[in-house]
Amino acid sequence: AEEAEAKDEL
Amino acid sequence: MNLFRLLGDMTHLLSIIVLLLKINATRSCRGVSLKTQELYAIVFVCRYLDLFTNFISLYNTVMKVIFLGSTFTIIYWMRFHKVIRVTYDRDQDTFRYQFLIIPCLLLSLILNSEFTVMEVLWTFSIYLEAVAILPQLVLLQRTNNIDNLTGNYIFLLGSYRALYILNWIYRFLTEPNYRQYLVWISGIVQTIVYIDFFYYYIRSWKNNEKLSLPA
Repeated sequence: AEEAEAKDEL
Repeated sequence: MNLFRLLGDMTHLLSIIVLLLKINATRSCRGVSLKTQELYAIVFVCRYLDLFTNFISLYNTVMKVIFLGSTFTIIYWMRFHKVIRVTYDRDQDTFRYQFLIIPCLLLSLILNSEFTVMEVLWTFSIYLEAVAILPQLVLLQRTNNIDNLTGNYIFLLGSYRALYILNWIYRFLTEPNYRQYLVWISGIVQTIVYIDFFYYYIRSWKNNEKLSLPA
């Protein structure tokens, strides 16, 4: 879940 | 979305616009590394696979499409445009893809947060982006005659990375569960790659001289 948060970055 | 992130993305976008304009206006891609552009294409394709599975925001989707489209446009021009392709420094742009792709692929198979195809490819794209500029920097050092726009393109790319680090610091301080160690470490490595270039870029700008990198 932590990493999924980061997926909003390009 | 914080200001650093937005400025970072806008700087990234601007760097690509500068490159597109330069190539289109001068009908020349002299000094531009096709290898770096193709590595970026691999980076974007692997990272943006979630375009089809995970909608984040309209902003996010539009930017992803722009990055993919512009990179493939540059590659198309450099490979197939009848005027532009002739100006490509084929003999100097000799960095080997496999030196970057294979280690990054192996590393992403070992160091990832989840062993799935999507996640490994995403992680691979993070590692590959960190080193994708290297063929461009090597070419720059070789051609020894850097036009302003190529220099500005690399400077903008480096600035975008520096702004992303500020974005991560800001997010770390403001979002309680925000942590992404692989991305941070790769991002810091990626920014370090630019430090040498930044030094010469700023020096030439201060002294009002043409940019050149020592061999």
